[in-house]
Amino acid sequence: MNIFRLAGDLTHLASVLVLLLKIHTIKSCAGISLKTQELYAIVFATRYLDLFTTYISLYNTLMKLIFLGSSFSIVWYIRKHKIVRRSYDKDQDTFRHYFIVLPCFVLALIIHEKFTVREVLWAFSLYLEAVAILPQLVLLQRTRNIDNLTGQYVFLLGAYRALYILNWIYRYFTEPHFVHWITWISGLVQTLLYADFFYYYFQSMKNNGKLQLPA
Amino acid sequence: NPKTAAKDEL
Repeated sequence: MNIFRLAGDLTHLASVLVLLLKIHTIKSCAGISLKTQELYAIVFATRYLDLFTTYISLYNTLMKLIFLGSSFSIVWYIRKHKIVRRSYDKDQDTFRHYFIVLPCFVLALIIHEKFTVREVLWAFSLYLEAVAILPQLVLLQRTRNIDNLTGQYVFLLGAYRALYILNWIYRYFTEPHFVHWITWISGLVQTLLYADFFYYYFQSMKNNGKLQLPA
Repeated sequence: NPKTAAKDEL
């Protein structure tokens, strides 16, 4: 495992911890999109089916369990926790799941490595992850005044994707025959979705100001 | 194995 991959995974882990910190200690999920969190839960549930069939490493297994557990517990907190759920911006978080899930599933039926249940679901999870952030970005755009932890959360998620791209470039040059179009293209699309957010994030850092997206 | 290379990622 190279340094970019490790840094990417740790950044992903940090993003989840920041979100759990906000939810668990501040008891607030204001500005967090339940739709995005539910999509991530679907992403991990469909991608990590190989937990039962293939063993890669202890690191791999532990991280998968952490991402599965955290994504489902975040959804639980926002939907069921008696205090947290009150802070959920339900009226603002209006993105429809099936607008995202359905096209991804159809795409996975068309473009996959092998036509088996596991491979189609794996491709589906990659396509879905690529666009799962959209409800969150729409919500940020609508709430405009973004609190620090929410801003950090989205920033860390974007950084994780950027580091994965560096990881693929590194692997391409260091490993023989490392070519993986489905992963690369969906990963690139996913990272590009953060470009606009990154722009305003760095602008706000430069001005020492609060992160505010334009109307 | 190039087919499964990305499967060791999260």
